[in-house]
Parts: sequence; C-alpha cells; structure tokens
Amino acid sequence: LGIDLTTLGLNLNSADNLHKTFGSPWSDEPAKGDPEFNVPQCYY
Amino acid sequence: DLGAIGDGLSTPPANPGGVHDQSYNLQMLEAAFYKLPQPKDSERAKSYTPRHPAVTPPSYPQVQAPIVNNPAFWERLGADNYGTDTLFFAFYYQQNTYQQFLAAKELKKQSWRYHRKYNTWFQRHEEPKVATDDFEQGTYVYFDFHIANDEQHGWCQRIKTDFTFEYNYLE
Amino acid sequence: EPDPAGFREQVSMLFAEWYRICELPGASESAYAHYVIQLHQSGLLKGDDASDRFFRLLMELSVSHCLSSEVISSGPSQSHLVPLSFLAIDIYAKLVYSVLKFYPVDQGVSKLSLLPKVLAVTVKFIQKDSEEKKISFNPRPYFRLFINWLLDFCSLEPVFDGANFQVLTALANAFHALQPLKVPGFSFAWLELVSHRSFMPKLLTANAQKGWPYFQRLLVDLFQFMEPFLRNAELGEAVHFLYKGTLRVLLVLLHDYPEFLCDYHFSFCDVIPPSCIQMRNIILSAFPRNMRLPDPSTPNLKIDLLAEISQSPRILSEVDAALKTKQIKSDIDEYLKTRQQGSLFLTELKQKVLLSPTESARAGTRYNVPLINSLVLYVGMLAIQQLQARTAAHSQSMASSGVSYPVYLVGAALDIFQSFIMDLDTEGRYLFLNAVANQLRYPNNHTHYFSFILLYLFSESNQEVIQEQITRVLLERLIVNRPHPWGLLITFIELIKNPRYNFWSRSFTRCAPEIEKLFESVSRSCG
Repeated sequence: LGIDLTTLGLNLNSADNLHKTFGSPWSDEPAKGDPEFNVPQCYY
Repeated sequence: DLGAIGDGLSTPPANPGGVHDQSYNLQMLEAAFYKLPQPKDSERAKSYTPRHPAVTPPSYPQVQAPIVNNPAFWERLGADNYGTDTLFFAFYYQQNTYQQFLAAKELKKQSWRYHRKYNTWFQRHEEPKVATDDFEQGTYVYFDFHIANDEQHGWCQRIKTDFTFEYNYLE
Repeated sequence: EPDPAGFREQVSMLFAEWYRICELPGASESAYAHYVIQLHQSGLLKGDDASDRFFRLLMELSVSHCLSSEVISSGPSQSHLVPLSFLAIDIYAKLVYSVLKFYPVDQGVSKLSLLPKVLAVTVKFIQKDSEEKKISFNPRPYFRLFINWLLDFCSLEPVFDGANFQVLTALANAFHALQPLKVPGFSFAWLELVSHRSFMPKLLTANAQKGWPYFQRLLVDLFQFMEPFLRNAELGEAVHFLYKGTLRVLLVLLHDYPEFLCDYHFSFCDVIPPSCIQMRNIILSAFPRNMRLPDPSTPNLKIDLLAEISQSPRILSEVDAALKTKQIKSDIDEYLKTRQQGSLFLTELKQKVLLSPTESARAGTRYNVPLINSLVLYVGMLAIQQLQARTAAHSQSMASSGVSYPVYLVGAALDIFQSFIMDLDTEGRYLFLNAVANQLRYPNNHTHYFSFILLYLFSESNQEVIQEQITRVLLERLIVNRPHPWGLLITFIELIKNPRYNFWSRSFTRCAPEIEKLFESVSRSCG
C-alpha cells in the first residue's frame, strides 16, 4: 500500500518552496549552512 | 535525441555497453549502502575572511558565532525596539552577507523602506499627505548613518518634513 | 601511455605549492590568480593531453590522500567511521574553481572551455576506480569533490553570471555519465548531488526551462536503474533506501516544480514498473500551480462544464518515439485517417506489441510496454484532435439522435482500443489499461477523453472479466497511500455512481466479504 508520505519529513502544505531547505534524500533534517539568499546590488 | 547535448562525456566505461547485469548492480549498491555520504561531507568549513583583518588576541572569537545565521536571532532584534540600531549596524557594516539580508528583512517588517538613491532607510512618521502612483510626500523618520567631517550627529534617527519619496527609488 | 618521466613529481610539487598558498592566513585572490597564470604559462591548461594528465594526477593525489585517512567499521551503523579528511579534495576543488575563475580570457578562449574537459577527466577517473575497486569502491571523496563544485560553480559569483547555464549543463552531462546504471556504487552520492539545492532548482529554473530536458534525463537514468529491483515489491534494504530517497526528491518536485512532472509524465511512466503504483501516482497527481482542482467528491460535479477539459496538456516527452522505432507510426496514421484493412491491421498490431523471447526475459514481461504506452497516448491524441475539429458540427446531430456518449467515442481509435481489450490476454489487457489509466490526471482533454474511453470499454465489453480488470486497475491505484490523481478519482466515482454502469450489480463487487468492505471503504473515501 506504499508509504504514508507525510512521514518523510517534507511539509507538502508549506507555502514556501521545499527545495530551499531540502537537506538530503536520506534524512528529513533541513539543510544546514547558509540558505540561498540574494542581496540587491544597491545594498553593497 | 538528447545525445546532442555535448554527450562526449558519456563514453561507456571499460566494459562494453557500460551497463552491468542486475546482480552486479545490486552488489555494488549494497556495498555503497555502507559508505553513504555523511551530512558532514556536505558541510564546508566556515571560511570567514574579515573585511579589514586586524590582529586581535587569540582569546577573542576568531570566527562568527553560528547564531548570527539564525533568523530567529534577527527577529528578536527586530521586535526589541533597542535592536534597531543593531539592524542598521549589520546592514551598513556586513555588506553582501546573510546577516545583511536578515537585517534588511527585519527592517522591512518594522515598516522601514530603503531608498536606493540616498542609500538610506525611511519610515513614515505619519500617513503621507500626498500619495500618487509615482511618489508619496510627508514627514518621515530616516536613519542618518553619515558621520562625516566634524559632524557628530550621524548614526541616529532624524525627522524630515515635506520629503518626497519617489517610488522608483524604492528597493 | 605512461606519464612522461618526472611529470608526477612536478605535479606533486605544484599541488604542494597550491596548498601552501591556500593555507596562508588572509590568502588573497591575487595570489590565486598569480598561481593560475603561472600554470597557464607552463602549458598545463591548454585542454590537451598534458592538461588531462595534470588534472588526473591531481585527482589521484587528492583521492589517495583522502582515502588514506579512512577506517571502516563493519556493519551498517556508521558511527565508528573515522571522518575522512577532505583537506586535499577541498584544495583540489578550489584549484579547479580558481583555474576557471582566473583563466586568462584574452586568449580568445572562453573561461569555461576547460570545465567540460576537467569534468570528463573526473568522470573517467570515477568510472575506472569503480570498475577496479568493485565493492570496496568508496564514493565519498568524489561526492565531496562535486559538492565543492556545486557550491562554488553554481554560486552567483559575477564572473560566472550568464555562464551559469553552461556550468549547469556541463555538470548535468557529468552526472548523466556517472548514472547509477554505469557506476552503481555511486548511486546514493549521485542522487544527493543531482537533487542538491544548489543544482536541481537552478537547472529547473535557469534559462526559461531549457534545463528541463537535462534533469528529465537524470530522473529517467535513476528510474531505469531501479526498474528491475522495483518490479517485485520485496525491496532489499539498500534498494528500499534508494527508493525512499527518490520519493523525497519526487515530493520536492511535486511541490516546487509540478509542471515539470506534468510535462514529462509520459517519459517517467515508461521507466516505472506498473507495480510501482505510489511512485507513479506522485507523478500523475502533479497539476499546474495556477490550476484549481474541484473536489472530486463534490456531489453532482459537472465535469463537462470545466473549461480545462477542452485544453490539451503540455507534453514534452516524445510520445511517438516507440512507434517510430517500431516503424508503425505511418501505418497508425494511415489507419486512423482511412480505417482501411481493419481487421488485418488490428491483428498485426497485436503481434507487434509482443517482445521476442529474449527481450521479454530481460524486460520481465511478454509485452513491449513503451510501445503500448506510446500507441495508446498517440492514438488518443490524434483522435482528440480529429474529433475536436469536427465536434461542433456533429455534437448537435448526435445529441438529437439520442446517443448519450460524446461524439468522440466513435472512430478508428476506438477500434484499436476495443481490439486490445477484447483480444489481448490478461497481461496484455492489464498493460493496455495501465497505459489508459496513466492519462487520468488533472483536468484536461486527455483526462476527459481517456476517462470516457475507460468507462465506455467497461459498459460495452459486457464481459465481467474485463469489467473486473478495469476495476482492478483503478482500485489498485486508489488503495495505496496518497496522493491520488484527480482524473483517477473522478473516473472511479463516475463508475460507481452512474447507474448506467450497473457497477454494484457486478458479481465481482461481492465475491468476498473483504472485497465488499474494500469497495465500501474506497467509495466512502471518494465521498
């Protein structure tokens, strides 16, 4: 009958993109380290 | 037909056809199962190069504390009305870093708006007297970070009346 | 050929010197640039054999340094592993990155021209190492090397702006060359790399989706590797682990890039075994983000009134590829247009979907599944095109004649489908019904058409064995854990609710108490 996919540690109802915090296919820990960010040129 | 994409790289390995039989694949997969990439394998040592390195006592922290990358830390600063100065400090002295990104996010949450021409943050002191599609006009608080020459009044908040904030300079 | 005499020593010294530069406190970019210029002047960066040797030796040095620090514990718990030292790997990765960054452009050669060459050396090195080491092959140094490059190359450094797509495709080609079927020992590292947040999202969003074919190829590579293992539901620990990892990646794609899964569903279904129902459901459940799906269990849902059911879904897969390989595309076109040589053509067609004994041993089925899939969708698409062109004219007259089915249930396409459902054996029928059910997705004219085809075949076949099999195909897709495709739900609900089909009067709905219970629970969950 397959797996209850809600147990794989991914919040499918999240309004944010999942790939930003996707750490690894092997664990449901969110990604470590600086997430992706952009600062506009005018901030430099 | 995807082969057309620079496929020179997929030259098969030593054995013809480059494909192994199923039991070989399973054997290799099971061996690899005991050599999974570890979470640490993906983490690189945090390299921190200060903008203007200076010799400091070794007992001082030499790298940034992890908490400065924790959004909750910046949210707390944003919520604390004495934290705004710290947000401005990070914004003007930590250029192009995740800290600057988080500080800007918190400032926006506190209704500060960045003016690209003046490189300055403005906040409405009251509802604007005039507001069109292109600009708004009224009294604003702005953060004056200029400390130039003998002018000692920088790095504080000031009030400006009759200021026109043109939206094309809104970041 | 062996390396020239002294070459290895020279490379070792150069690497040691690079290490010193990197380790200097406050190492400056200008020092890196200077070193790269020196390398270039020494002729080692020409992209010729010498530079291939150079990078291969550097790789050899850094991998052997890394592996020499390894102690392996026996058994699955890995806490005894002494962490590998990636120092040399990191330094090598940084050298390659610096070579690309500071490569003197005034030579008229693009900064990135060396990248495919370095990656080619890397791929060959890994392939050779895995062939030689077999089960003692260790993927982790290579995983670390690529992680460095993903984080460096795919960073938004101005120097690489605009060249990002070239970098991404070069990496995608390298990963394709290192696919699990070719380097099975690299499979876990490979999946983590191709799904890495510094690679997959960039490839899928860069350059107006031009990266999609690359990532689709990588997913197909993964499915092709897993297919023989997934055929029988008993998965060993390693395969199950890989399978679960794949589900996670698919869920990220389903959530963040549903359109990608939608537009390539056909290619993916071709390489997923029919028994792998949940994974296939994830792909078939994807729907465009701007679409709102009405709840299938809404009473009296008027599907016909949905605007989307007259719109064709975007299909980026090459639907007729298998027909072309089998050289039957033109016959199909001819038959759909003219319907000549009816029975002869249909009889031959049923032969052509069979595999030769050797092929079927390898494929685990007597049938050419991609050909059946291609046939069903291709014929359906042509039927829809033909009939949509004529619908306006006909639909009035047919309605007045009292025929309750929409006009597009007549024609050559139906001949083909009916001959399959009536004349193929159980396995053939199952695969044919699967190909039809794979089109029951989000609201679009394929879903609408194939939903009617399925229901029409159910009511017209008047053979319970066929009606039972149609029900089984729908049911096996509904009893697995979510997600369930929208088109599947509305088709099943229509089947059990619409008195036209007399569903509950069929004996197979009551053939055993648990079957009865099953039907009740599924129909209840469908509202």
